[in-house]
Amino acid sequence: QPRNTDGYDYANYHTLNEINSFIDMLVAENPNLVSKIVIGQSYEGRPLNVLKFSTGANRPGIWIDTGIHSREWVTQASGTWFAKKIVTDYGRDPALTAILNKMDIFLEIVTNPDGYAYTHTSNRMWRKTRKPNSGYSCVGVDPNRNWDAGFGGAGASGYPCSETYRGPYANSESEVKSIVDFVKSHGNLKAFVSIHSYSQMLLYPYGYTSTPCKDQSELHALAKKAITDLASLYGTQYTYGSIINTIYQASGGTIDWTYNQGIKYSYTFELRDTGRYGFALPANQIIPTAQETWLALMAIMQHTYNNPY
Amino acid sequence: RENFVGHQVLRIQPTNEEQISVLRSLAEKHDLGLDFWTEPVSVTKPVDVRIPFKVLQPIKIFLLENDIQYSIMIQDLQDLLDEEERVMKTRSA
Repeated sequence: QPRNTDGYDYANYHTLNEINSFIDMLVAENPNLVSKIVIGQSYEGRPLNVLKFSTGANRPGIWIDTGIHSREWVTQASGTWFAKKIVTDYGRDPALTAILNKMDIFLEIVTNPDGYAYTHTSNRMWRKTRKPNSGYSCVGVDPNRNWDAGFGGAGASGYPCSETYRGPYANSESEVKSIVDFVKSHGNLKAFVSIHSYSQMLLYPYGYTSTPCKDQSELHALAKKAITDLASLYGTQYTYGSIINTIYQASGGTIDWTYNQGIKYSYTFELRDTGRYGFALPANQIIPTAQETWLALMAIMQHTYNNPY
Repeated sequence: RENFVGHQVLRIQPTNEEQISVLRSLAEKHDLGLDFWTEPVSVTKPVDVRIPFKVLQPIKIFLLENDIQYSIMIQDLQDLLDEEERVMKTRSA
């Protein structure tokens, strides 16, 4: 085990325990900047850990989560890299420092810990939560179809054995409900970025309806800026747009709900796609993926900082 | 631990709406055990699907019969996962 976060191998995949140890080390090393919040428990009783980066009280916040689909390991690995990047750059990078002097950043590195643990122990291809479905042998719900935004509509399955099973009712999954409760109780989140992999897309609401969201032109322009910044590092080309126009109709999705809660800068990423591995990217892709994604995240965070609402 | 020996991930490129419809109907057949990594939505987006070994040949024949083009993105998924695990352990060590 590494003794500190400098000794952590960011270019390797890690188990849930290793990531949780990393979280605790990061908090211990940066007590004036980082704290850990437990926003709830997973179905199997694991803590839902969120890192809070904060330099003051009662600040507006930016939320980032990685890996709600457990098998997309490059997202959790990128989230770990982001956490270290934030503590490294605070006080050095003027843009991030300015943001953190005015806003908090919340980062949930392992959004679906039961699923993530399961991918390490039993089934590398596991994607959903691990809650049993009454009357079926198939386990789990797609947590990105379980939000109360067009829940139950087209673009999600009502069949528990489907990979896109929406669950019996909105927020049925504690992994989702815990975030919902946190967002509502916080009440002042200004940006919400949910990170998935793969296929190189940056998407904004809506997924459940073809009606454009009222901020579409601004979100579209910001997405263009973010993916341009992202591409400046390694030339990785992203597509961008609303979920329904860019991929497909999907109901019950995360950012549709957050947008409807009033969080204007709601985005979801689909990370790097080499065309060879799908979401099972080799570990040597972790750092380039995280580095380029960070540039896009910074674009979104800076815009949020510069455009208070 | 679940084993994925012989599973392949095919990258399928539909060329018209009819082929997308065929692929959608395939995705509805849950008993086949297909795992769609990307879903059939439009001719501009490839469809990636993990196919268990036991249905690999029938699915390939089905695609050929429907004139649907594909390439093999991952030849043997378990090989990839074994390599992933080997790298994890080596780097940890």
